[in-house]
Amino acid sequence: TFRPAPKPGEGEHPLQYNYALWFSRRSQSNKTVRYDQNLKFIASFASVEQFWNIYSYIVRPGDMTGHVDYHLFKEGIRPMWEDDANKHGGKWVIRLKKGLASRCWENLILAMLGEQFMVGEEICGAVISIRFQDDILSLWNRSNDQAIISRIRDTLQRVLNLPPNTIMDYKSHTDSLKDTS
Amino acid sequence: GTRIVYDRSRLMQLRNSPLAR
Repeated sequence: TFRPAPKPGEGEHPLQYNYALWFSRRSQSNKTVRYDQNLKFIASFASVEQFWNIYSYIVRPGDMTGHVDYHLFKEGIRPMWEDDANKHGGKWVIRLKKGLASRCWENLILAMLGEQFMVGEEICGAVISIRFQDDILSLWNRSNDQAIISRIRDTLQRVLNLPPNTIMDYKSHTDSLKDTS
Repeated sequence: GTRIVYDRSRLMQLRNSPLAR
């Protein structure tokens, strides 16, 4: 069950927002379980030090196998399309060849936690999805304002330093809802 | 208002602080 972030301790460096980290695993045994029931809360944090403390205990995405996702979202935003903060927005989706997930996930979440995107309240959260073929990194934002979406893309390209042929697509959540593939 | 901003190198620096362990 979800627990809110503790207050930053003495001498710690507060973050602009508190965040919550979730985990989900899809397998044969829980294929019919509803998406939100499959989400496992890991921890939430309010400072840089609390983040590193939690992060040090967690298996790197690249070392995971099977159909696994990590979700890092601002406290109060559920990592689901239906959440009020998400439903009018969308996400940048980046396909990663095997071997890039851990580095790119770390670069992405550090940029998010450090407010490097400079788009005000727009960022909702980040997801790394480990799959059999390519892995998928995504960054969710609130609105479908083209200027904001482009600015987020530019920062993603700066902070992730992706291989030149990396596929980046923007997908609105309403499109995702219609997508039956 | 002001925003609390950290670049990557600052966050990596703070990773080694005793408070982060």
